[in-house]
Amino acid sequence: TVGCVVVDREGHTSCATSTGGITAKMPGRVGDTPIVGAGGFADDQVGAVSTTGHGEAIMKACLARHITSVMGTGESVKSSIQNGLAHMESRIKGFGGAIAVSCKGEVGTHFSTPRMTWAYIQAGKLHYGIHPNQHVTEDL
Amino acid sequence: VEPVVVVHGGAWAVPEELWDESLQGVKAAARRGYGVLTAGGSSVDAAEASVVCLEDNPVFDAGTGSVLTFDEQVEMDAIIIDGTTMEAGAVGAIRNVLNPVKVARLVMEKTDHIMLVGDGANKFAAAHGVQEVDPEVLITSLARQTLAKYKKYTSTVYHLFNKTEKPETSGHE
Repeated sequence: TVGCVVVDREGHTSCATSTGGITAKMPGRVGDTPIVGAGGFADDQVGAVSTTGHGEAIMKACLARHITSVMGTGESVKSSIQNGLAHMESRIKGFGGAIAVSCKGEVGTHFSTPRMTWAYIQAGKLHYGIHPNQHVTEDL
Repeated sequence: VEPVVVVHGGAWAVPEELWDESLQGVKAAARRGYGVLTAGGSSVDAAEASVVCLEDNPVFDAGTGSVLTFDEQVEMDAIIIDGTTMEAGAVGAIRNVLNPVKVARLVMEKTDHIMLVGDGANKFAAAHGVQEVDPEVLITSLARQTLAKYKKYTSTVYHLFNKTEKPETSGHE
């Protein structure tokens, strides 16, 4: 699965997520990716989220909507993602990851799987990582 | 607001042989989307551009490089949402297109619906000028190997433990 979240100079947000699904899936099976509030969510009043992970668990947890709901309470973006993933793990035993951006430009990435590749560009710097707690920064 | 483009290439146990290619892929996708944004594109344009870049990279499970169904087919899902209007477009189980996210955007902008699936999604895509590609174009040798390993492993397990139910799928989005 791949995904992207964006906020522009005016605070307009968007998200997109795309996937080939799971190996050996049943033909016709659709996962979380195309479901609003599961595979992605965006609302200029809060921010945008794209998720990845166990599709059925993400759908049950409405993970993207959960994360934006927590963001809406004033929690940091990263903390909101951690909250959503912890909820999904404790309630459904599901694992995954998410990227998010607030309408104010605050970025968050987190995952409960062994690894997740992510990258973002903001203020002339490229940030990226793949391992837990890895955060590399380069000047553009 | 300081503009930002964030991308991911999937959360899973990425094997070591894919670490470098995956990182190069997400970095390139972030640059692509940010370039669109700084050139005057909208946030939707930027999100679409970044995801197209990732779909076109066979190292990721989306577009070219998608994993295979049990029937050795590629079925893809995608969504795009505009946070300003909260308009959304999505496709499910679409086949034989290079960039499902582009079809999702067409669903958002050209219909009153949120999601189209299966044959309906393919017919809609064709009606809007999205060219179908040979399914082989989307399938990588890694996807074939992964499915073959899955089928071999699960059939062994079922023989050993005398299971009769259909095997569970492996991996995830």
